[in-house]
Amino acid sequence: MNIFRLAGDLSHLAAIIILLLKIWKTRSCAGISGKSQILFALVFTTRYLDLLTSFISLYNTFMKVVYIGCAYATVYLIYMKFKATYDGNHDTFRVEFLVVPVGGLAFLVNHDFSPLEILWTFSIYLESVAILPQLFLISKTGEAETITTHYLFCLGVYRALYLFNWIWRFYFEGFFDMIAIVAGVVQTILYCDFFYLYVTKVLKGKKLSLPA
Amino acid sequence: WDHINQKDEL
Repeated sequence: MNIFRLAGDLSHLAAIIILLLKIWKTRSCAGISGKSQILFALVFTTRYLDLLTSFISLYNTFMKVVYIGCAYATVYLIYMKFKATYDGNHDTFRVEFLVVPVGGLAFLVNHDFSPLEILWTFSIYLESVAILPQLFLISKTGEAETITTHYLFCLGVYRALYLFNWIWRFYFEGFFDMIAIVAGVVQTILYCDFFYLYVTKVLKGKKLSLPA
Repeated sequence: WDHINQKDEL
């Protein structure tokens, strides 16, 4: 464990908690893409199946359980409890255009052709594009609540910090996972446009609104 | 490059 990975995990945890609290406190999931949240629940489910097969550390197990629990709780709040506030008209990204190619790629490019490994690879690839429905929704509505931008910022920063974690681990431990690194770079690049808007607008106290 | 694919990351 290094400072970048710990900071990344805490940023990821913060994002998940911020989103859950935003929906719970405001009793509304306006501006939130339910499709992205379903993709994240799928990412955690396919990646953390090793909860059943191997124990790495209390920290590892605890975080995985929290991530999975919060992901499904968020999906439940969006599609069941606060369904009336779900913005289905704008949350129209065709997720099958993400899941199918990612599923195919996981079969073609992986470290080992075993079920657990292919599911892990699928989850790594899926996570790198899972935020697209959310970014698409914001581009369609042309704006985002400030709390939602903080959620997105923490979520984007987490994988950027993981990139530094992988540099650190390659340098000090010789650890190196090309699949995770390439997917992590793609994932972070997808946030760059948002990062620019976040820094130039939200941090200056303005509302995040896109040129319609 | 020494490639190790241990799954100790979240």
